[in-house]
Amino acid sequence: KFKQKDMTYFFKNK
Amino acid sequence: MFEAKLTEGLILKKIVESIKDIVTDVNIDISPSGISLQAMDSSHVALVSLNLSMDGFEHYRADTNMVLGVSIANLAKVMKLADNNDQITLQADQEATHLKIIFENPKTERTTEFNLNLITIDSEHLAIPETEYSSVVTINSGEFSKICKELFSLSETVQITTNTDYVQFSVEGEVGSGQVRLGHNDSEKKEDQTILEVSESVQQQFAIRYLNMFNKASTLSSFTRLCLHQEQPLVVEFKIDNLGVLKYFLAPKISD
Repeated sequence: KFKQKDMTYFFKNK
Repeated sequence: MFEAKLTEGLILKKIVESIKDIVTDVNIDISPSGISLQAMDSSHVALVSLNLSMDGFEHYRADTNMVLGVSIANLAKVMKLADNNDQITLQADQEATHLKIIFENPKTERTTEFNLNLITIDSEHLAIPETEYSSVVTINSGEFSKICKELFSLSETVQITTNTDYVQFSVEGEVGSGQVRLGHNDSEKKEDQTILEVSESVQQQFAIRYLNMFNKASTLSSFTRLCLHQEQPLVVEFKIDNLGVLKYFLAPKISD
């Protein structure tokens, strides 16, 4: 099965 | 004090239509140099980023930075009041509680005004680093829309593969499997062009449902730019002539 990572995994909080 | 007048109001109407299915409440950032917004969808796998330069407006004034919290669903309802030929003016005072939106049609002398109540949104603001994408594909926006729409009827997921010769969109589902392959095409007819700039091949899978939502923006731009990098989110980019850019980021699907 597939999963998608959260955007915050790729881009850090400002 | 903030005031911005856009002669071609239809562009703003299209932008709101292009993001309303993905994001709900959004902080609009006003600065002396332009308008921007960044918001994630509720599941945090997609992100919308809009940048509009003050240069694209007929009139633009923002004395200081301001944040206007807006319900996009309500903004979309207000935008329905606009005729496609209307000019749109946005106005907000310092410490504003509402955003004034004015639609004017110089030909018919019709003016519509609405004060949209602002809301306080506690949202995360992500720092998106400058990335050198190893594959950039520029493709006719109508064609990309059609490919995604038709493939979605066959599968939930599309695998995008790039190499120096072609970009390939492949699906595998209960119905069967197949792919659409587009080679580099710099024909004289600009709208037929597919431009591949590939330094490193990429292979990633994405949920087509999101791509279909992003493609609502295809009416804003003749071309869609797909920026890919292995292990990084896909960027689906629509340039808005003389005004700015609307970008969507989508996390790749990875095997669990």
